[in-house]
Amino acid sequence: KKQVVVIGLGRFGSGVARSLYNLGHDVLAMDVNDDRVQSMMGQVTYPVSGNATNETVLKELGVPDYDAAVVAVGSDIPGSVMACVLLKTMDIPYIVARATNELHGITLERIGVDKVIHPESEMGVRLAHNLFNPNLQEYLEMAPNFGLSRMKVPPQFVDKSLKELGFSSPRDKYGLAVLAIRRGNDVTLNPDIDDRLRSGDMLMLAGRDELLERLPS
Amino acid sequence: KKQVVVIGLGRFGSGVARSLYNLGHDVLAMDVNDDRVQSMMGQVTYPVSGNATNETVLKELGVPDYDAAVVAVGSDIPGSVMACVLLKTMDIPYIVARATNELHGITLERIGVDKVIHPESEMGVRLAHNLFNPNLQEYLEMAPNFGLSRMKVPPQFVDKSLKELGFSSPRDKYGLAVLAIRRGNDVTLNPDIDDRLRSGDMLMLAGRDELLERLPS
Ligand SMILES: Nc1ncnc2c1ncn2[C@@H]1O[C@H](COP(=O)(O)OP(=O)(O)OP(=O)(O)O)[C@@H](O)[C@H]1O
Ligand SMILES: Nc1ncnc2c1ncn2[C@@H]1O[C@H](COP(=O)(O)OP(=O)(O)OP(=O)(O)O)[C@@H](O)[C@H]1O
Repeated sequence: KKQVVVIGLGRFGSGVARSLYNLGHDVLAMDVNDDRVQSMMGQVTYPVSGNATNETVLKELGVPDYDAAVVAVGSDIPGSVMACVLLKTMDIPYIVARATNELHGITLERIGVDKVIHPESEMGVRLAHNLFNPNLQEYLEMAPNFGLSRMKVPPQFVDKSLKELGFSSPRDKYGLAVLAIRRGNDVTLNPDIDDRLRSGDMLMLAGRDELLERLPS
Repeated sequence: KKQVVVIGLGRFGSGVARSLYNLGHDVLAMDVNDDRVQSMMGQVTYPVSGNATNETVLKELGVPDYDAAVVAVGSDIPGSVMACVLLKTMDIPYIVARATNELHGITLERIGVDKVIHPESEMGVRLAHNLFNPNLQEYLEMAPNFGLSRMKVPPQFVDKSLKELGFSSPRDKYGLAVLAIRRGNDVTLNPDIDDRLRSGDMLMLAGRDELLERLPS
């Protein structure tokens, strides 16, 4: 269990903060904007109103003892840089900051931030890579040209079993293995190939990328 | 080779446009802002100044014949929705739109957009999942709080079997299932729990997120 401070509760920062909390860590979520702080109540350990460029505030909150910091401030570039410099002076072991543009990113690297993220452009590149494989809702590469993909069950699969559809093994019709099925919020690993699929089910399929690309849409 | 129109050349849109062009597709990149259009010269097939809520403009540019559209407009929600509705009326086979908040996303789904992306919050969730474990290289969500992660075998696991390590089943020590092992460029699904792991192996682990989080780093 680690202690993390997340500064800036926009879409990126609140996403990081909530997820870290759900993963079991202690999350201090800070923002100058009261409404944003309020909306994090119950979703993080400790939502607090404050300005991260204020060294006293950070010290009073015990930030120097934290394991990591995520600076998710967006458009206020000087503020973002100043907060990162303060965190560096406090010797926070691991600092991640999001950059708004190229120059912002270079500046953050120069001041010693451990990891710089450009969330929008990184997601843009990711989208470009799976735009024409719409069934590959999510993709995780296992090896070059071999991966795992999450596929929403199309209408024509409903009420049929994996065996009937040709998914009983990688030697069957589609050349893919179904490693798991998600139904509602439950995940069944190594599913029964005679079970009938239902509308809304998601299949976790593993196999060669070119075979994943041939799934029906 | 496909024809794609990317509307909105902010960080997300320009990332998508450039990558698609680099992947070999024909990219029409549109924005109302001339400077942004100019900066895409040479990075996409055809950067054009225009307003995507103008049906005439879209038709004159041949957009109805395109294979896909990406609406990467950010803060102008009505504009984003209107552009998507126009694209739907033109029967574009595949439309992806980025949403600025939850309600925007729901609206886009309701009007029939094929895929809605929340780039910042999705990157935030991703960051949270690998913040403390550089070994957890990739993460794929199977269900809320349940996922699959690719983990590089740390030195202390080398020469030990999955059984010895506590990975023989989700009821074992780590509470995780090893769905596959990658060794070199080969992937073995449903691996033998008595096989000894080697340096450089990658494990595909499935289970509750908080348990994935407890893996050694
Ligand atoms: N010095 C600061 N201390 C604390 N919070 C700050 C500071 N400066 C900015 N913030 C907060 O950071 C948050 C994110 O910044 P902003 O909204 O400018 O970025 P954004 O690019 O829209 O973010 P996102 O893309 O993550 O939604 C805002 O809620 C803002 O109030
Ligand atoms: N109707 C429209 N037609 C074409 N382009 C548009 C239209 N409306 C907005 N845009 C453009 O969309 C781009 C992205 O929008 P905006 O800058 O509001 O979003 P953003 O959230 O900052 O984007 P990003 O996070 O991708 O950087 C802008 O360059 C803007 O000029």
